[in-house]
Amino acid sequence: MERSSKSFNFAAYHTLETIYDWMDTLAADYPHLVSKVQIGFSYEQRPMYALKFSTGSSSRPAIWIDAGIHSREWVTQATAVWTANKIATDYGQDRSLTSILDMLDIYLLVVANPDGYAYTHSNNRMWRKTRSKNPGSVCVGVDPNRNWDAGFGGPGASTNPCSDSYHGPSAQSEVEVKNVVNFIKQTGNFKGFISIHSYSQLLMYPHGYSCNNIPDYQELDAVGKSAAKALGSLYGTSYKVGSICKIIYQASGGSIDWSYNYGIKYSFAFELRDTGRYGFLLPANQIIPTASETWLALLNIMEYVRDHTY
Amino acid sequence: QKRFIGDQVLRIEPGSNEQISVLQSLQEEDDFQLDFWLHPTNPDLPVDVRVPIASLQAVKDFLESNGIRYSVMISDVQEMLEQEQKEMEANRR
Repeated sequence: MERSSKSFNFAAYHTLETIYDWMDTLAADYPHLVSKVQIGFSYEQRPMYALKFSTGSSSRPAIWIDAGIHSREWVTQATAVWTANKIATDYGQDRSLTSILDMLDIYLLVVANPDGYAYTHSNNRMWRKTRSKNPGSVCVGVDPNRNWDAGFGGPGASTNPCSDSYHGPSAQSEVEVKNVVNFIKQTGNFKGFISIHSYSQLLMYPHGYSCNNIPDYQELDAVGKSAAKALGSLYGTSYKVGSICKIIYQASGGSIDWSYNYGIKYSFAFELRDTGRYGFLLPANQIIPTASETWLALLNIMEYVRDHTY
Repeated sequence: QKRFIGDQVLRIEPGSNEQISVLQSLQEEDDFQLDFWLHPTNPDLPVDVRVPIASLQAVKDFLESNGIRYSVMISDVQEMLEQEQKEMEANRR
């Protein structure tokens, strides 16, 4: 068992239990900044926890970050763990982050698909979806990033329960998605929504279900390019920036399309490393470099949100 | 525990919109049990797909007969999984 947030090995992949235990130690080590908020239970009744970073009252504007909705993208959850620690340790030390947290709250859902993540450790390392049963099919699970109420059931999502991009029987049928939607609606005042995935190095903004430009296209494109430049300043990692539809493929029912349509203007999705040598099996010694460069982009976006509240 | 012995990940480089259409038809083929990591969308982007060993020869034949370029990105997925597992055990210790 990891006994302190300071002795945790961030350069390793961990099970869900270890990550959840570590979240407790982080909250205990930084009680005036970090708290663990349960946003609901997964299909298999695992708790879903977001870390809340807050220095003030409850009605502050906030930024949402989630990681690991596709469970096999392990460097994503590992990056989120590192990022949570970075936020906790840099507050009061780093002027930029401190000024962000003096104005905004940050919520970080470290493992957005806990059932899938547990399944990647126990049964199938390549599992991507949730673990919900599909009536009438032998195949299990829904792609939780095709299940949001944004162009649901449109192009780039499968009607076949056996497909890895099955959209599910209805929008928000997956409790993991519904929990986030409810939490965002109940908490209110979110100004930024960032989903972190991994594979192929992209920074994307809405939409995925449509290839038409969104009204804030120019602004989000500029913010995305600035963030990608900041990210690349550490190791020269090259990111493509653009709308989901234009730089990867048309995909309906995605999380940031929902958040943008809901009114959260600064909605972005990351695809972290790599370019195609290790696939979803990125060696653990690349966790910290990946997280470190990603942090620069996250900070860049959060600074922008801080300076452009609406 | 599901094992991936001999499964490969192919990086396919479609050269035209016609080849994209051919790859999209491959995507619809349930029997091969392909796991697309990057989907066929436009000729500027590669397509990455994990191919179970049982389908490997058929998929490679399909690509070659359609004149579509590809290379092997991961030659044995299970080998990489075992390395990852060892690394995790070492880290745990």
